[in-house]
Amino acid sequence: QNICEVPGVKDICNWLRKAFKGRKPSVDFDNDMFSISQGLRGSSWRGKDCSDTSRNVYPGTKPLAEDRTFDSNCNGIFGVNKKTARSYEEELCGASQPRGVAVLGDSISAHFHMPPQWLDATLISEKVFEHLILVVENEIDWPMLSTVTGHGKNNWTEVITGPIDSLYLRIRDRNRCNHRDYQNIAANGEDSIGMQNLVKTLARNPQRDHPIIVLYALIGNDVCNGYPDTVAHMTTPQAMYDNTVNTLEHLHATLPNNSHVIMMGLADARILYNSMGHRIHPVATHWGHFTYGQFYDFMNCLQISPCSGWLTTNGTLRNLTAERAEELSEALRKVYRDHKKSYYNFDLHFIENPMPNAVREWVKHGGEAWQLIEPSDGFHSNQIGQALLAKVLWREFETKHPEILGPVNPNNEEIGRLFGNQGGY
Amino acid sequence: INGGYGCAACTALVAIVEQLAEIKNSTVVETLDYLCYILPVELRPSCRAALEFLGPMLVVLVEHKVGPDVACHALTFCYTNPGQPTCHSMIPPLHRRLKGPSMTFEEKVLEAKQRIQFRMKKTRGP
Repeated sequence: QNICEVPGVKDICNWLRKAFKGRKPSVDFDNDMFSISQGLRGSSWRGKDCSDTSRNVYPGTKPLAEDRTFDSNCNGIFGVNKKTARSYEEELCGASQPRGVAVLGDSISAHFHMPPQWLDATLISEKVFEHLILVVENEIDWPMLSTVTGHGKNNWTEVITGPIDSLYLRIRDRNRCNHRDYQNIAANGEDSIGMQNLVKTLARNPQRDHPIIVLYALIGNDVCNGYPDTVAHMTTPQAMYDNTVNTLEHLHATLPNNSHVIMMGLADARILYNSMGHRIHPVATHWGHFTYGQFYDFMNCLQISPCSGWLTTNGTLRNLTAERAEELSEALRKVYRDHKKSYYNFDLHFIENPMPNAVREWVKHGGEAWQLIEPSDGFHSNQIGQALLAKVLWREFETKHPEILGPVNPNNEEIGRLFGNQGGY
Repeated sequence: INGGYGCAACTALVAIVEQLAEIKNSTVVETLDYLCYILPVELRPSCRAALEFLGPMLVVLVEHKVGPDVACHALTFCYTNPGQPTCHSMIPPLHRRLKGPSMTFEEKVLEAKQRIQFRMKKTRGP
């Protein structure tokens, strides 16, 4: 009865379990939480280490000895300007107020994307499985193309298409000294309960590192579960409040002074069923009649739905889920009101969930909501949606909280001229 | 419950194999072989081991176009826990269901199981 007991499939199941279990980089010889390899919580998730044998060398740290001889913070800037005898790090970055960016989140922040080509008999081919190993080692997430930590080039266009835009890229454009200073601390299915532990994998030293902008973006799993009595298993507003305060307490102890923590409200995901319910799922493209409504019901029957409150043909249940999501957002607003003055290492902020604005903007430009949703699960935001969210969030920060972003570095051009792509990713 | 992820994976696999065989106008054996071939080289041995075990059963089920729901119940990756409803994906279109409404779902599953047993006996010999 258990498919994982079938010869051959057993090995694959073991491999999947192992890949999905890790929360820290697997390849990390110096134990500084930054890696030189990509998958298994490596550089797809956190800036690539530039020395995996030195514990004091990693992205986001304040430069050691002004990086006169080597690059200790992996931003690609090091050496001495012979004309002035000053280090480049000091000259180009010293007054620039560098900062990193991180997200504490769920599968939306990690950017879950199962290529629909894997399920669609009309599109399946050797090419679409070419990067399967990396995809699994990244937990079927694409943090390197995500809203907060997207970076680099899309080398996987056979299975994922759309623009790359992210808060990290925009913060780096603003100040190129921030190169590689990103951390994606998100996991599929993560909620406010689990985040109290997962936050411990955020690597930041309050004395040695630069400040960081942390997005607390648990936008759904506190109302999402696969149980038939789903409402009974949702987080209560009081538990949401307590869990969030616990996570903030941990951040208070680990973030450098002048950091920012931005809590994001939960999403109202009624749009999912409304836009996807009658569309055809890729697993039956050739036969052409298996709708997302049927797909959601099948997942619910097997009790493996990522969210039976949103992904259901039952409209009353979707409304109840929306109600609880709003109550949990209100709990976050209360955390903000009660604790905005409590933490001296960081400023606390609250923002409403940006999804409705992103959808509105997309529709305004002639698009349709379903075009922003992942085809394989009918649940997550796709590459277009991820990039659009980055744009909407950035606009919100620029207009309402510009202090979060820091000043534009006037030396950006010079950095580009001297250090090119700064070592890439 | 009711087979959970294993049932979902089986259902998707059978749906893909059936459609792919139709699209490529190939036999079930060729289609299964192709699916292992297109995986990264590291996974091919596991895929072939799985096919050695499951392949003969899948061939019987897909050749008879029983559809993913019946196939995965016959293979027992999908089942019905006491007190739970029987899960149907309803993936294959109506015209693909060979037997009409005169046969219940349970009867179709039973018939598919018998086909598998017959094939296995034939393969193994007396």
